[in-house]
Amino acid sequence: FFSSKSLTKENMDAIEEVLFTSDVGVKTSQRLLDFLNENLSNKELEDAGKMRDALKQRIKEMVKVDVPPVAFDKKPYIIMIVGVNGVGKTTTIGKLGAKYRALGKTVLFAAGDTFRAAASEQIEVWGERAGIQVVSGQEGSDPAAVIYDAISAAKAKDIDIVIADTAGRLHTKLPLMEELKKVKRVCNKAVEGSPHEIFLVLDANTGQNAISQAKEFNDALGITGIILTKLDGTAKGGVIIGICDELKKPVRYIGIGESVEDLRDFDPDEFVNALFE
Amino acid sequence: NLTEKLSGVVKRLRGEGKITESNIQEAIKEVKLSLLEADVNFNVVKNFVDAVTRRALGTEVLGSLTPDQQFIKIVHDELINMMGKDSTGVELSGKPPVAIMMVGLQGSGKTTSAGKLARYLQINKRKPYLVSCDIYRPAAIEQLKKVALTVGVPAFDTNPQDKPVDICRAAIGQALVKGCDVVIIDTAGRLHIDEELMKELEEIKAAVNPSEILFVADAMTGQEAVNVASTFNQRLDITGVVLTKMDGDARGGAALSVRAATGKPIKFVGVGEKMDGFELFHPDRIASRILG
Ligand SMILES: Nc1nc2c(ncn2[C@@H]2O[C@H](COP(=O)(O)OP(=O)(O)OP(=O)(O)O)[C@@H](O)[C@H]2O)c(=O)[nH]1
Ligand SMILES: Nc1nc2c(ncn2[C@@H]2O[C@H](COP(=O)(O)OP(=O)(O)OP(=O)(O)O)[C@@H](O)[C@H]2O)c(=O)[nH]1
Ligand SMILES: [Mg+2]
Ligand SMILES: [Mg+2]
Repeated sequence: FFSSKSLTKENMDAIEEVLFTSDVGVKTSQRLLDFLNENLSNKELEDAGKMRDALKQRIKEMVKVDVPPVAFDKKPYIIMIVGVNGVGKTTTIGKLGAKYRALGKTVLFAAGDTFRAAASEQIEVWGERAGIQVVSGQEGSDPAAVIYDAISAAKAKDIDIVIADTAGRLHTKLPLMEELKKVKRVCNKAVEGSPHEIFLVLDANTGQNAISQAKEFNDALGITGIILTKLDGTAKGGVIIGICDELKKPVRYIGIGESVEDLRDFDPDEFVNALFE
Repeated sequence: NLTEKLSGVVKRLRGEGKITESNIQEAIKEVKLSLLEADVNFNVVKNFVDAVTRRALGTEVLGSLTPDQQFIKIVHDELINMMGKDSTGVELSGKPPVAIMMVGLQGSGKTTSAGKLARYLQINKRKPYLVSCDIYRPAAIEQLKKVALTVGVPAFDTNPQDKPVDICRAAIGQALVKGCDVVIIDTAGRLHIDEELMKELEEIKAAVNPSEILFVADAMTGQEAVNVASTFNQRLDITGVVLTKMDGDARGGAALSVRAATGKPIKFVGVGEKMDGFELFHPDRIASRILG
């Protein structure tokens, strides 16, 4: 039901269905259809195969944000993990820590969720499993203080990478977003120029609300990358197409399960192919 | 919002005596797009819009309402109609202790909702007992125990080396001993496509014969809400839905998707991280929100 001069009705309906059911969203789907109309010949627009290839190529361009890889060029390299409730932040930290250790780095976890029941205990288990020290605080203590202590410990022990967990929070809760800004300022106090990465974790099951999540967390903190979790489910995570195109932030990793090894580098080709499966 | 968009589009209905297929085409398109933006499932939107069209066609433009108001009212009423009734809470029939199972995808809010439900039942003069049979997630049992402590409700001392079915049976035995009349079972998050773990839920159901099986769904869920909810419903015959994280700004179209896919009632809404962030479901509230 978009106005489209040359796309045959069948081809348009087919494309719309794939895009909408993959959570690509109304606005981004319209932009993709406009792109096809503007760039393909009438003959090509009648060829479903050519359309699909052009669409895949365009989507790939939109999600492949041209930024250098994560560099670990400062020590300690400080990574802050943020996102709304239940998306997989703590689990992803467990996976990242193990991954970086396997690359020969020393890692320390900061248990920056001092709010939720058993949050420290949860990240402590991940630390134990990977042989990674966890610095935590009392439940209800100031998360910025815990993270500051963790960074001090990392400096004293000559640790390569600090990964700071934070409590899940809805982006609409302004005092909680202010708390994150404070955590960011405290990191910078401890190590100038840090945090060196702020990764926003998004759940692939999330619909269009992921767009406001990305926008609000980015406006508040300036995120440096996205981690898309739970892609082992049936959701496609299509909402990140519009997010990457608009915010120009790269998806760095994807989560594909609940075990420590279930983390992969983001591959635009894999992502686009999965959309059209 | 949709009302504003529709007022513009349906203005031309003024001066027309009846609503016809052609004169509401634009309005129907606006409704479609608005529902998709609200994360209502693509096919649920199609069916909803067909229902609205059927209801609207041939409707006389009544004297008291302007045509746009009439159309909006039809959309609103149809949405409320599809969402079901005001929730009356949980069904607790059967010999005590009665079991309630909390099921759903990873991270949807089951453990938190289990605690909230316990608090709600306690306020309603029940004696709830909490048990975690999540032997997989690090510190899951600890989380549920802490939640129980916060609410002031006893919790089973789950041994993560035991099987979930045995844990649940033992917990019911303990609840009986303690004189509790409801056992709320917190299960591990799982994928609807994980055959082994879906079977585990079926086994727990068979063992405890629950009075309620509540599917806990995140309000920000997108298109897959239909697929996930249908699968849980087909495997378990859920009795109700808890929609969590409604204190955010997600439009919550998943509510309509889940309702349409399962026909089961939405019983509660989670509106915060604390134990008091729990309300009975009211269809008119979510209908306005979905329509934006
Ligand atoms: N299937 C699947 N489950 C995941 C993935 N990542 C995390 N999970 C699960 O999602 C649930 C929530 O994960 P957490 O790491 O606690 O999420 P969180 O964002 O830290 O949650 P809060 O701190 O409460 O906001 C857990 O059951 C995890 O095992 C993934 O990639 N795939
Ligand atoms: N803002 C808000 N947060 C909620 C709500 N319900 C749950 N949460 C949060 O969502 C996150 C996940 O909640 P859990 O109860 O751990 O979810 P779960 O379904 O038990 O997760 P798994 O056991 O890993 O599948 C936590 O940070 C909760 O505090 C709600 O209604 N509003
Ligand atoms: Mg966490
Ligand atoms: Mg849980």
